[in-house]
Amino acid sequence: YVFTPGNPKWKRNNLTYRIVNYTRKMRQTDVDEAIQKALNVWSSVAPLTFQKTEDKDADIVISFAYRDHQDNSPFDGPNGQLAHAFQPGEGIGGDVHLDEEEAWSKDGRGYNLFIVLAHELGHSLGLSHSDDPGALMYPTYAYTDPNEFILPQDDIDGIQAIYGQINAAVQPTGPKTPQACDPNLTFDAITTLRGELIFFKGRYMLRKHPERAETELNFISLFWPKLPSGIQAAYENIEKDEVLLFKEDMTVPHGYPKPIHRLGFPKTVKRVNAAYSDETTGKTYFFVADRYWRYDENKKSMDQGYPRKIVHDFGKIGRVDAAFQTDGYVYFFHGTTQFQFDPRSKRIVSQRKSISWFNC
Amino acid sequence: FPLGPEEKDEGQTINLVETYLQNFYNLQIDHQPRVRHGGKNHLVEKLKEMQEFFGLEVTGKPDLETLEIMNKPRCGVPDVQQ
Repeated sequence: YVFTPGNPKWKRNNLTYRIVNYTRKMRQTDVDEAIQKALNVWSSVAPLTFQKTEDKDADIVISFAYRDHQDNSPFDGPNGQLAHAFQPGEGIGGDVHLDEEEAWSKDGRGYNLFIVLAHELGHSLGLSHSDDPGALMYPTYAYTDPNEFILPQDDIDGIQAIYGQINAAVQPTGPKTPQACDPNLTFDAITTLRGELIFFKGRYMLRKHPERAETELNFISLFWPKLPSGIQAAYENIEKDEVLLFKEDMTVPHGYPKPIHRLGFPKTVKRVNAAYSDETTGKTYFFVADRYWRYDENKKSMDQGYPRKIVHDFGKIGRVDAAFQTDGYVYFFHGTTQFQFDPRSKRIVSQRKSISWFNC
Repeated sequence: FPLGPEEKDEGQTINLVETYLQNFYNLQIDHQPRVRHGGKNHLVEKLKEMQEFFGLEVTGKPDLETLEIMNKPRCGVPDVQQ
Protein backbone atom coordinates (compact mmCIF):
# COMPACT_ATOMS: atom_id res chain seq x y z
CA TYR A 1 0.00 0.00 0.00
CA VAL A 2 1.16 3.59 -0.52
CA PHE A 3 0.17 6.75 1.31
CA THR A 4 -0.64 9.81 -0.74
CA PRO A 5 2.43 12.09 -0.59
CA GLY A 6 2.24 14.37 2.43
CA ASN A 7 0.16 11.75 4.29
CA PRO A 8 -3.10 13.68 4.10
CA LYS A 9 -5.84 12.30 6.34
CA TRP A 10 -9.18 13.46 7.69
CA LYS A 11 -8.90 14.99 11.14
CA ARG A 12 -12.31 13.52 12.05
CA ASN A 13 -13.43 9.92 11.77
CA ASN A 14 -17.08 10.75 11.34
CA LEU A 15 -17.24 11.89 7.73
CA THR A 16 -20.11 13.09 5.59
CA TYR A 17 -20.88 12.39 1.93
CA ARG A 18 -23.24 13.84 -0.64
CA ILE A 19 -24.42 12.43 -3.95
CA VAL A 20 -24.68 15.25 -6.49
CA ASN A 21 -26.20 13.29 -9.38
CA TYR A 22 -26.81 9.80 -10.71
CA THR A 23 -25.67 7.95 -13.81
CA ARG A 24 -28.40 7.19 -16.29
CA LYS A 25 -26.93 3.74 -16.87
CA MET A 26 -28.25 2.29 -13.56
CA ARG A 27 -31.32 2.47 -11.37
CA GLN A 28 -30.93 5.08 -8.65
CA THR A 29 -31.49 2.48 -5.93
CA ASP A 30 -28.67 0.34 -7.40
CA VAL A 31 -26.36 3.37 -7.37
CA ASP A 32 -27.26 4.11 -3.74
CA GLU A 33 -26.61 0.47 -2.88
CA ALA A 34 -23.24 0.50 -4.64
CA ILE A 35 -22.21 3.69 -2.80
CA GLN A 36 -23.34 2.32 0.56
CA LYS A 37 -21.48 -0.96 -0.03
CA ALA A 38 -18.34 0.87 -1.15
CA LEU A 39 -18.34 3.03 2.00
CA ASN A 40 -18.83 -0.09 4.14
CA VAL A 41 -15.70 -1.61 2.61
CA TRP A 42 -13.66 0.99 4.50
CA SER A 43 -15.83 1.59 7.58
CA SER A 44 -15.77 -2.13 8.38
CA VAL A 45 -11.99 -2.23 8.74
CA ALA A 46 -11.17 1.28 10.07
CA PRO A 47 -12.84 3.46 12.75
CA LEU A 48 -14.63 5.59 10.16
CA THR A 49 -18.31 6.47 9.76
CA PHE A 50 -20.02 8.04 6.75
CA GLN A 51 -23.15 10.07 7.14
CA LYS A 52 -25.18 10.98 4.08
CA THR A 53 -26.01 14.68 3.84
CA GLU A 54 -27.41 17.22 1.41
CA ASP A 55 -25.03 19.75 2.84
CA LYS A 56 -23.02 21.52 0.15
CA ASP A 57 -19.71 21.17 1.93
CA ALA A 58 -19.88 17.47 2.70
CA ASP A 59 -16.46 15.88 3.14
CA ILE A 60 -16.89 13.51 0.18
CA VAL A 61 -18.97 14.71 -2.78
CA ILE A 62 -19.76 12.00 -5.33
CA SER A 63 -20.73 12.99 -8.86
CA PHE A 64 -20.87 11.67 -12.44
CA ALA A 65 -19.25 14.00 -14.94
CA TYR A 66 -18.41 14.39 -18.64
CA ARG A 67 -15.04 15.15 -20.25
CA ASP A 68 -13.86 18.56 -18.98
CA HIS A 69 -15.61 19.17 -15.66
CA GLN A 70 -13.50 22.06 -14.37
CA ASP A 71 -11.04 20.19 -12.21
CA ASN A 72 -8.11 20.23 -14.58
CA SER A 73 -8.50 16.48 -15.11
CA PRO A 74 -10.90 15.96 -18.01
CA PHE A 75 -12.37 12.52 -18.59
CA ASP A 76 -11.61 10.71 -21.83
CA GLY A 77 -14.91 9.14 -22.87
CA PRO A 78 -15.69 5.41 -22.69
CA ASN A 79 -12.96 3.15 -21.23
CA GLY A 80 -9.53 4.56 -20.45
CA GLN A 81 -9.92 6.61 -17.28
CA LEU A 82 -13.04 5.46 -15.42
CA ALA A 83 -12.98 7.83 -12.44
CA HIS A 84 -10.73 9.80 -10.12
CA ALA A 85 -10.81 11.18 -6.61
CA PHE A 86 -9.04 13.78 -4.50
CA GLN A 87 -7.06 13.32 -1.33
CA PRO A 88 -8.56 14.36 2.03
CA GLY A 89 -8.92 18.12 2.43
CA GLU A 90 -11.27 21.08 2.24
CA GLY A 91 -13.31 21.90 -0.86
CA ILE A 92 -12.67 19.41 -3.62
CA GLY A 93 -10.67 17.32 -1.18
CA GLY A 94 -12.14 13.82 -0.81
CA ASP A 95 -14.45 14.25 -3.77
CA VAL A 96 -15.09 11.37 -6.19
CA HIS A 97 -15.75 11.98 -9.91
CA LEU A 98 -17.02 9.16 -12.12
CA ASP A 99 -16.96 9.28 -15.91
CA GLU A 100 -20.59 9.33 -17.03
CA GLU A 101 -19.61 7.92 -20.39
CA GLU A 102 -18.67 4.56 -18.90
CA ALA A 103 -21.00 1.56 -18.99
CA TRP A 104 -21.70 1.46 -15.26
CA SER A 105 -23.35 -1.66 -13.91
CA LYS A 106 -24.08 -3.54 -10.74
CA ASP A 107 -22.68 -6.84 -12.08
CA GLY A 108 -19.93 -8.10 -14.36
CA ARG A 109 -21.07 -6.21 -17.46
CA GLY A 110 -19.32 -2.97 -18.35
CA TYR A 111 -17.70 -1.52 -15.24
CA ASN A 112 -18.94 -2.43 -11.82
CA LEU A 113 -19.76 0.82 -10.01
CA PHE A 114 -19.20 -0.64 -6.56
CA ILE A 115 -15.64 -1.79 -7.33
CA VAL A 116 -14.64 1.54 -8.91
CA LEU A 117 -16.24 3.58 -6.11
CA ALA A 118 -14.57 1.51 -3.40
CA HIS A 119 -11.20 2.14 -5.10
CA GLU A 120 -11.80 5.91 -5.44
CA LEU A 121 -12.89 6.18 -1.80
CA GLY A 122 -9.47 4.76 -0.93
CA HIS A 123 -8.02 7.92 -2.49
CA SER A 124 -10.60 10.07 -0.70
CA LEU A 125 -9.29 8.63 2.57
CA GLY A 126 -5.61 9.19 1.81
CA LEU A 127 -4.38 6.09 0.01
CA SER A 128 -2.48 6.20 -3.27
CA HIS A 129 -2.07 3.36 -5.80
CA SER A 130 -0.64 0.09 -4.57
CA ASP A 131 1.63 -2.03 -6.73
CA ASP A 132 0.08 -5.21 -5.29
CA PRO A 133 -1.88 -6.63 -8.28
CA GLY A 134 -4.50 -8.10 -5.94
CA ALA A 135 -5.10 -4.89 -4.00
CA LEU A 136 -8.26 -2.83 -4.40
CA MET A 137 -5.94 0.19 -4.73
CA TYR A 138 -4.18 -1.29 -7.75
CA PRO A 139 -4.66 1.24 -10.58
CA THR A 140 -6.25 -0.99 -13.27
CA TYR A 141 -9.87 -2.16 -13.21
CA ALA A 142 -10.50 -5.77 -12.27
CA TYR A 143 -13.98 -7.13 -11.79
CA THR A 144 -14.84 -9.16 -8.70
CA ASP A 145 -18.37 -10.32 -7.91
CA PRO A 146 -19.53 -7.76 -5.30
CA ASN A 147 -21.14 -10.57 -3.34
CA GLU A 148 -17.76 -12.27 -3.02
CA PHE A 149 -15.73 -9.10 -2.48
CA ILE A 150 -13.42 -9.10 0.58
CA LEU A 151 -11.07 -6.14 1.06
CA PRO A 152 -7.55 -7.48 0.48
CA GLN A 153 -5.01 -7.47 3.28
CA ASP A 154 -2.81 -4.89 1.56
CA ASP A 155 -5.67 -2.34 1.61
CA ILE A 156 -6.62 -3.18 5.22
CA ASP A 157 -3.02 -2.61 6.27
CA GLY A 158 -2.97 0.71 4.39
CA ILE A 159 -6.17 2.22 5.79
CA GLN A 160 -5.39 1.02 9.31
CA ALA A 161 -1.93 2.58 9.06
CA ILE A 162 -3.74 5.91 8.54
CA TYR A 163 -6.78 5.66 10.85
CA GLY A 164 -5.95 2.79 13.18
CA GLN A 165 -7.78 -0.44 13.80
CA ILE A 166 -11.46 -0.90 14.57
CA ASN A 167 -12.55 -1.46 18.11
CA ALA A 168 -13.00 -5.23 17.91
CA ALA A 169 -11.37 -8.18 19.62
CA VAL A 170 -10.72 -9.85 16.29
CA GLN A 171 -9.37 -7.64 13.55
CA PRO A 172 -10.68 -8.18 10.01
CA THR A 173 -8.30 -9.88 7.61
CA GLY A 174 -8.34 -10.10 3.83
CA PRO A 175 -6.93 -12.26 1.06
CA LYS A 176 -3.23 -11.98 0.27
CA THR A 177 -2.10 -12.00 -3.33
CA PRO A 178 -0.30 -15.25 -4.18
CA GLN A 179 3.34 -14.90 -5.24
CA ALA A 180 4.37 -17.48 -7.82
CA CYS A 181 7.72 -18.03 -6.12
CA ASP A 182 6.43 -18.18 -2.56
CA PRO A 183 7.77 -21.55 -1.30
CA ASN A 184 4.71 -21.87 0.90
CA LEU A 185 2.29 -21.54 -2.00
CA THR A 186 -0.34 -24.29 -2.19
CA PHE A 187 -3.08 -24.73 -4.78
CA ASP A 188 -6.84 -25.25 -4.73
CA ALA A 189 -6.88 -27.00 -8.10
CA ILE A 190 -4.83 -27.33 -11.26
CA THR A 191 -5.80 -28.19 -14.79
CA THR A 192 -4.30 -28.26 -18.25
CA LEU A 193 -6.06 -26.04 -20.75
CA ARG A 194 -5.14 -26.43 -24.39
CA GLY A 195 -1.48 -26.92 -23.62
CA GLU A 196 -1.27 -24.37 -20.82
CA LEU A 197 -1.34 -24.99 -17.08
CA ILE A 198 -3.86 -23.15 -14.91
CA PHE A 199 -3.26 -23.12 -11.17
CA PHE A 200 -6.26 -21.96 -9.10
CA LYS A 201 -5.73 -20.22 -5.76
CA GLY A 202 -8.59 -18.33 -4.08
CA ARG A 203 -9.87 -15.77 -6.54
CA TYR A 204 -6.66 -15.95 -8.53
CA MET A 205 -5.31 -18.10 -11.32
CA LEU A 206 -1.67 -18.51 -12.18
CA ARG A 207 -1.29 -19.23 -15.87
CA LYS A 208 1.78 -20.93 -17.27
CA HIS A 209 2.26 -21.17 -21.00
CA PRO A 210 5.02 -23.60 -21.98
CA GLU A 211 6.55 -21.00 -24.34
CA ARG A 212 6.63 -18.15 -21.86
CA ALA A 213 9.18 -17.90 -19.08
CA GLU A 214 7.07 -15.79 -16.78
CA THR A 215 3.90 -16.84 -15.01
CA GLU A 216 0.84 -14.70 -15.41
CA LEU A 217 -1.24 -13.89 -12.32
CA ASN A 218 -4.85 -12.87 -12.94
CA PHE A 219 -8.19 -12.88 -11.22
CA ILE A 220 -10.29 -15.87 -12.34
CA SER A 221 -12.99 -13.32 -13.10
CA LEU A 222 -10.81 -11.65 -15.70
CA PHE A 223 -11.41 -14.58 -18.03
CA TRP A 224 -14.59 -16.06 -16.54
CA PRO A 225 -16.60 -13.42 -14.66
CA LYS A 226 -19.34 -15.87 -13.75
CA LEU A 227 -17.01 -18.36 -12.09
CA PRO A 228 -16.71 -18.30 -8.30
CA SER A 229 -13.39 -18.18 -6.48
CA GLY A 230 -12.12 -21.12 -4.47
CA ILE A 231 -12.29 -23.73 -7.24
CA GLN A 232 -11.80 -27.12 -5.55
CA ALA A 233 -11.02 -29.46 -8.42
CA ALA A 234 -10.59 -29.16 -12.18
CA TYR A 235 -9.67 -31.36 -15.12
CA GLU A 236 -9.57 -31.06 -18.88
CA ASN A 237 -11.39 -33.53 -21.06
CA ILE A 238 -9.18 -33.13 -24.10
CA GLU A 239 -11.43 -35.24 -26.31
CA LYS A 240 -14.35 -32.89 -25.76
CA ASP A 241 -12.18 -29.77 -25.46
CA GLU A 242 -13.86 -29.15 -22.11
CA VAL A 243 -12.59 -28.15 -18.71
CA LEU A 244 -14.73 -29.21 -15.77
CA LEU A 245 -14.55 -27.32 -12.54
CA PHE A 246 -15.79 -28.49 -9.19
CA LYS A 247 -16.80 -26.50 -6.19
CA GLU A 248 -19.16 -27.35 -3.36
CA ASP A 249 -22.34 -25.23 -3.54
CA MET A 250 -21.56 -23.44 -6.77
CA THR A 251 -23.87 -20.82 -8.24
CA VAL A 252 -23.02 -20.51 -11.93
CA PRO A 253 -24.84 -19.95 -15.27
CA HIS A 254 -27.93 -21.65 -16.56
CA GLY A 255 -27.80 -25.43 -16.66
CA TYR A 256 -25.23 -25.46 -13.87
CA PRO A 257 -24.39 -26.49 -11.26
CA LYS A 258 -24.80 -30.10 -12.04
CA PRO A 259 -24.79 -32.31 -8.99
CA ILE A 260 -21.63 -34.39 -8.81
CA HIS A 261 -23.79 -37.38 -7.91
CA ARG A 262 -24.88 -37.63 -11.55
CA LEU A 263 -21.32 -38.84 -12.17
CA GLY A 264 -22.02 -41.76 -9.88
CA PHE A 265 -20.70 -40.53 -6.57
CA PRO A 266 -22.64 -41.73 -3.52
CA LYS A 267 -24.66 -39.10 -1.66
CA THR A 268 -22.11 -39.19 1.16
CA VAL A 269 -19.57 -37.45 -1.10
CA LYS A 270 -19.99 -33.71 -0.73
CA ARG A 271 -16.95 -32.32 -2.58
CA VAL A 272 -14.15 -33.35 -4.86
CA ASN A 273 -10.58 -32.44 -3.83
CA ALA A 274 -8.85 -32.99 -7.17
CA ALA A 275 -9.23 -34.66 -10.51
CA TYR A 276 -7.28 -35.47 -13.63
CA SER A 277 -8.22 -37.13 -16.88
CA ASP A 278 -6.07 -39.62 -18.73
CA GLU A 279 -6.42 -38.76 -22.41
CA THR A 280 -5.09 -42.11 -23.62
CA THR A 281 -7.41 -44.32 -21.55
CA GLY A 282 -10.40 -41.98 -21.42
CA LYS A 283 -10.51 -42.50 -17.67
CA THR A 284 -10.93 -39.65 -15.21
CA TYR A 285 -9.72 -39.96 -11.65
CA PHE A 286 -11.49 -38.14 -8.82
CA PHE A 287 -9.81 -37.77 -5.45
CA VAL A 288 -11.92 -37.34 -2.34
CA ALA A 289 -10.24 -37.39 1.10
CA ASP A 290 -8.18 -40.61 1.22
CA ARG A 291 -10.03 -42.40 -1.59
CA TYR A 292 -10.45 -42.09 -5.31
CA TRP A 293 -12.97 -42.98 -7.97
CA ARG A 294 -12.41 -43.76 -11.63
CA TYR A 295 -14.88 -42.54 -14.22
CA ASP A 296 -15.10 -43.85 -17.80
CA GLU A 297 -15.64 -40.86 -20.09
CA ASN A 298 -16.79 -43.05 -22.95
CA LYS A 299 -19.28 -45.11 -20.98
CA LYS A 300 -20.14 -41.99 -18.92
CA SER A 301 -20.23 -43.99 -15.74
CA MET A 302 -18.03 -44.80 -12.76
CA ASP A 303 -16.01 -47.98 -13.08
CA GLN A 304 -16.84 -50.84 -10.77
CA GLY A 305 -14.76 -51.55 -7.72
CA TYR A 306 -14.36 -47.94 -6.58
CA PRO A 307 -13.67 -46.10 -4.36
CA ARG A 308 -10.19 -47.43 -3.64
CA LYS A 309 -7.62 -46.16 -1.19
CA ILE A 310 -5.26 -43.60 -2.77
CA VAL A 311 -2.29 -45.02 -0.89
CA HIS A 312 -2.87 -48.49 -2.38
CA ASP A 313 -2.52 -47.38 -6.00
CA PHE A 314 -0.56 -44.13 -5.92
CA GLY A 315 1.66 -44.52 -2.87
CA LYS A 316 2.17 -42.24 0.09
CA ILE A 317 1.02 -38.98 -1.44
CA GLY A 318 -1.49 -38.10 1.30
CA ARG A 319 -4.65 -36.07 0.56
CA VAL A 320 -4.57 -34.63 -2.92
CA ASP A 321 -5.13 -30.85 -3.20
CA ALA A 322 -4.74 -30.76 -6.96
CA ALA A 323 -3.63 -33.00 -9.79
CA PHE A 324 -3.01 -32.87 -13.50
CA GLN A 325 -1.46 -35.05 -16.16
CA THR A 326 0.98 -33.94 -18.79
CA ASP A 327 3.72 -35.62 -20.84
CA GLY A 328 2.53 -39.03 -19.63
CA TYR A 329 3.12 -38.25 -15.94
CA VAL A 330 0.59 -37.37 -13.28
CA TYR A 331 1.50 -34.60 -10.86
CA PHE A 332 -0.12 -34.73 -7.44
CA PHE A 333 -0.02 -31.67 -5.17
CA HIS A 334 -0.25 -32.02 -1.41
CA GLY A 335 0.39 -28.75 0.44
CA THR A 336 3.74 -27.42 -0.75
CA THR A 337 4.86 -30.83 -2.05
CA GLN A 338 4.42 -32.20 -5.55
CA PHE A 339 4.75 -35.89 -6.51
CA GLN A 340 5.50 -36.99 -10.04
CA PHE A 341 3.77 -40.34 -10.63
CA ASP A 342 4.41 -42.68 -13.55
CA PRO A 343 1.09 -44.45 -14.39
CA ARG A 344 2.96 -47.09 -16.40
CA SER A 345 5.22 -48.30 -13.63
CA LYS A 346 2.69 -47.14 -11.01
CA ARG A 347 5.47 -45.52 -9.01
CA ILE A 348 6.30 -42.07 -7.68
CA VAL A 349 9.39 -41.15 -9.67
CA SER A 350 10.19 -37.79 -8.12
CA GLN A 351 9.16 -35.30 -5.43
CA ARG A 352 9.58 -31.54 -5.72
CA LYS A 353 8.25 -28.19 -4.51
CA SER A 354 4.75 -27.15 -5.53
CA ILE A 355 6.07 -24.07 -7.33
CA SER A 356 8.54 -25.95 -9.55
CA TRP A 357 6.58 -24.97 -12.70
CA PHE A 358 7.16 -21.23 -12.26
CA ASN A 359 10.89 -20.91 -13.10
CA CYS A 360 11.65 -19.37 -9.70
CA PHE B 1 -0.68 -14.95 -29.00
CA PRO B 2 -2.31 -11.64 -29.86
CA LEU B 3 -0.68 -9.86 -32.80
CA GLY B 4 2.18 -7.57 -31.70
CA PRO B 5 1.94 -3.81 -31.84
CA GLU B 6 4.18 -3.66 -34.89
CA GLU B 7 1.09 -4.23 -36.95
CA LYS B 8 -0.35 -1.04 -35.50
CA ASP B 9 0.54 2.47 -36.42
CA GLU B 10 3.87 3.42 -34.79
CA GLY B 11 2.63 6.91 -34.16
CA GLN B 12 -0.43 5.61 -32.41
CA THR B 13 1.78 3.64 -30.05
CA ILE B 14 4.02 6.59 -29.26
CA ASN B 15 0.99 8.77 -28.64
CA LEU B 16 -0.48 6.17 -26.27
CA VAL B 17 2.80 5.88 -24.35
CA GLU B 18 3.35 9.63 -24.08
CA THR B 19 -0.23 10.34 -22.99
CA TYR B 20 -0.15 7.52 -20.44
CA LEU B 21 3.13 8.66 -18.92
CA GLN B 22 1.97 12.28 -18.88
CA ASN B 23 -1.30 11.34 -17.15
CA PHE B 24 0.02 8.89 -14.60
CA TYR B 25 3.79 9.25 -14.30
CA ASN B 26 4.26 12.98 -14.37
CA LEU B 27 6.11 12.99 -17.72
CA GLN B 28 6.67 16.61 -18.72
CA ILE B 29 6.59 17.14 -22.45
CA ASP B 30 6.93 20.71 -23.72
CA HIS B 31 7.35 19.83 -27.40
CA GLN B 32 10.16 22.45 -27.67
CA PRO B 33 13.15 21.44 -29.75
CA ARG B 34 15.87 20.76 -27.23
CA VAL B 35 19.39 19.54 -27.32
CA ARG B 36 19.57 16.30 -25.35
CA HIS B 37 21.14 16.91 -21.96
CA GLY B 38 23.61 14.23 -20.91
CA GLY B 39 21.75 11.58 -22.86
CA LYS B 40 18.95 11.45 -20.27
CA ASN B 41 15.70 10.43 -22.01
CA HIS B 42 12.87 11.28 -19.68
CA LEU B 43 10.36 9.21 -21.59
CA VAL B 44 12.46 6.07 -21.23
CA GLU B 45 13.02 6.82 -17.54
CA LYS B 46 9.29 7.25 -16.94
CA LEU B 47 8.51 4.14 -18.97
CA LYS B 48 10.88 2.16 -16.78
CA GLU B 49 9.21 3.61 -13.70
CA MET B 50 5.82 2.48 -15.00
CA GLN B 51 7.11 -0.99 -15.89
CA GLU B 52 8.61 -1.35 -12.43
CA PHE B 53 5.36 -0.30 -10.76
CA PHE B 54 3.37 -2.92 -12.68
CA GLY B 55 5.92 -5.64 -12.08
CA LEU B 56 6.74 -5.86 -15.79
CA GLU B 57 10.16 -6.53 -17.23
CA VAL B 58 11.92 -3.15 -17.06
CA THR B 59 12.99 -2.65 -20.67
CA GLY B 60 12.32 1.03 -21.19
CA LYS B 61 10.63 -0.07 -24.41
CA PRO B 62 6.89 -0.12 -25.19
CA ASP B 63 6.78 -3.91 -25.50
CA LEU B 64 3.64 -6.00 -25.81
CA GLU B 65 3.03 -6.49 -22.09
CA THR B 66 3.56 -2.78 -21.40
CA LEU B 67 1.08 -1.76 -24.08
CA GLU B 68 -1.43 -4.30 -22.78
CA ILE B 69 -1.33 -2.62 -19.36
CA MET B 70 -1.57 0.85 -20.91
CA ASN B 71 -4.70 -0.17 -22.72
CA LYS B 72 -6.41 -1.41 -19.59
CA PRO B 73 -9.23 0.68 -18.14
CA ARG B 74 -8.08 2.29 -14.94
CA CYS B 75 -8.35 4.98 -12.30
CA GLY B 76 -7.49 8.53 -13.37
CA VAL B 77 -5.39 9.30 -10.30
CA PRO B 78 -1.66 9.28 -11.19
CA ASP B 79 0.45 6.34 -9.95
CA VAL B 80 3.22 8.69 -8.90
CA GLN B 81 2.31 11.99 -7.37
CA GLN B 82 4.34 15.05 -6.66
